[in-house]
Amino acid sequence: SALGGSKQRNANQPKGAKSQVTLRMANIAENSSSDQMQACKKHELYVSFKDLKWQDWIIAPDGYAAYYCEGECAFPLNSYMNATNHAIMQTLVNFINPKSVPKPCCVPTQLNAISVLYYDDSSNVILKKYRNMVVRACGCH
Amino acid sequence: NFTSDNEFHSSFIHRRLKSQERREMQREILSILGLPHRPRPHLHGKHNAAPMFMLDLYNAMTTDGDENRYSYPYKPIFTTQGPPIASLQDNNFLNDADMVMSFVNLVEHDKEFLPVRRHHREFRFDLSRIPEGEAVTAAEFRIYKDFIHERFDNETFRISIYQVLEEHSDRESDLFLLDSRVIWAAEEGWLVFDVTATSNHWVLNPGRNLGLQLALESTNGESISLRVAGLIGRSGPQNKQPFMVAFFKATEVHLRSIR
Repeated sequence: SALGGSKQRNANQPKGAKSQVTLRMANIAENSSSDQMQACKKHELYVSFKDLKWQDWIIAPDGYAAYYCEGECAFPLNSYMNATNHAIMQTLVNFINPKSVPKPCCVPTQLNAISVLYYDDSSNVILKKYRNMVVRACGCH
Repeated sequence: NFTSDNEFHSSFIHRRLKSQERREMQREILSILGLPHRPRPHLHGKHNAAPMFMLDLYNAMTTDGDENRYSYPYKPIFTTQGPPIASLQDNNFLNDADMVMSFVNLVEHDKEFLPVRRHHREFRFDLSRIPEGEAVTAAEFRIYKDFIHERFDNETFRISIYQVLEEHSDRESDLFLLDSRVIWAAEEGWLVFDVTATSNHWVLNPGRNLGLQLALESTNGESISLRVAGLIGRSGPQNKQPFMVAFFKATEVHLRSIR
């Protein structure tokens, strides 16, 4: 389960993360033993422009919570897996013929836009809207 | 190394990233932002007028709850002829914009042409770095007018803005009048001029971008320096510097080039 919203994220951010590229991926897997794979769901992923030391050209935001989808889309899919009708069919065929037919994929089903305000090389300021940046929901497809 | 000292347990395999991998990762994030490389701006003072204006727009866009409807945060002063740009005051251009860009003023000359004494100030903006496939939907030139003590409150000036069409070494440039209005000596705030058509012309014909000219006259038609009416230039405070802002809409679907 994701750890609170991104606001809480900033408070817990460790000071001076070691690597220059800090792609913060956090996923508390309650039952993460390899044999019992987790169901497809949304996990936290925070892209920190601040930790990337890009704040000399990015005015806002400090970063954004992108999230990602991870988990198993296995038979029986049940109704809460946000699956398409065909994904259910795909699991049936995979169930029968697992060697050659793949399971459906755990992917974003709803994505949000964000806006970023930054300087270009000539110190002009650009405010741009970027679509499909933040995962709102995951599902089997 | 994603989260070596991070207190969250992660199901990811922890390993140290090679510097090449780190660079590749940064390049991927830059490509998400549509940037070929990391910009290196020479000025990044966040107290300049343009960045402050753009930060207001950013905050309006991101904190108005529904990210799709936001209100234009910057109210220009309305002169005697009513709102300078009625079309720009309704918010559709802001809601519809995929991108907004403010441009720093590259050059400024306060000139005086003789024998007929004509004061004017020239401004230049570089609109050549606009990403492909973006069309200007609205554009404004903004200049700040200070309150001026030495003049009578009810005194008025006529301010006119021109697009420079052709420059000549021996005589005045050929000009095209964009807008002209009366301002009060006692007024203070941002004067906003609609330069949408001019900006589109410059985007399509970068070579024809010869800048703008601003001229001021007293009520009896005498040409006077812009400083007299309190119009701020490059020597003025950073948060009152003149700038241009343009709103863009993508004209085509961006297909990422094959790598």
